[in-house]
Amino acid sequence: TVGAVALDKNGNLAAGTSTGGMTNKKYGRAGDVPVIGAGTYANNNTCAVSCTGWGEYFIRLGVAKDISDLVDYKGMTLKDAADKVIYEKVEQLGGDGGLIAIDKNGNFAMPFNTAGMFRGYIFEDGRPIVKMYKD
Amino acid sequence: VKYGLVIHGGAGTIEKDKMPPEIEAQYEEKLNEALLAGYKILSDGGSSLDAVEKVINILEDSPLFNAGKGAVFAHNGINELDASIMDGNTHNAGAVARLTHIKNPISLARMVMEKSEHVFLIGDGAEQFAVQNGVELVDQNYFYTDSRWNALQRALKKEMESKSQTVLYPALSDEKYG
Repeated sequence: TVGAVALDKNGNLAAGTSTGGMTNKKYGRAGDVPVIGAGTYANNNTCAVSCTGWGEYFIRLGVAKDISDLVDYKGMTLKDAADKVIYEKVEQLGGDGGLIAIDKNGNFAMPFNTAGMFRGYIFEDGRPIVKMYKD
Repeated sequence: VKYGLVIHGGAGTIEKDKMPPEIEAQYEEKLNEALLAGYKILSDGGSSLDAVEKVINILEDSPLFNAGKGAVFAHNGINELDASIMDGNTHNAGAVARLTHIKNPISLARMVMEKSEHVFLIGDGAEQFAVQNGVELVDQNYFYTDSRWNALQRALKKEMESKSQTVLYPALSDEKYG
């Protein structure tokens, strides 16, 4: 799965996710990626989110929208909301994976509960940062 | 004015001691390429939607990632692709699933968002919509990679072995496919 979230100069947020699914999947199984609010969500008033991981858990929890709602209704910071959903809600249910998120102020989060996650970010200074492992 | 971009290329069993340095370098190079391409759009005043689509196109075109060219195989030996995109300004959204002939699913998801009255199209209908809007279908061979095919063969073999064991020990099987 791959994904991106962005904030442009006009303050508009966007999120996108694309995937080849799961090796050996059967029965026309669909994961969270095409389910808006589960694997992908964007709202200019809160944040943009793209997820990766065991899709069934992300669907059941509505992960991407849940993070936006925690920011919106509970006033949580993006990082706190993203951490809560990945490290508490997804993990307690037995799911694994991660997400990337950016908010309307340019704050971002990249939590995951797997061994690694290919990820990176770039902001106004034009310096790309790429990471793969837990460090 | 703040602007920026965050990307991912999937989460899983990615461990430093098991990653060959040359493969690690390939991932790093491709992720950097994607970030810089998205950055250029944003720094030039382009939209977040354009940046997101461009970045994902680059990752879809790379066999390194499980999307587009690098998609994994389903049980039937076919690559099935899904994608979605959302505009935070308008709350418009587009999604596609079970595609088998679309090179860049994220672009089709955006097309669904912008050129249809629907949010979510699947399978043959989604591809019919793509053709009607000028998207060229690709042969399924485009998505073939040795590594993904071999991964499916390993999974099938493991499944066969697991099935023969679970006749006696049903609890041994913990594979889930949705």
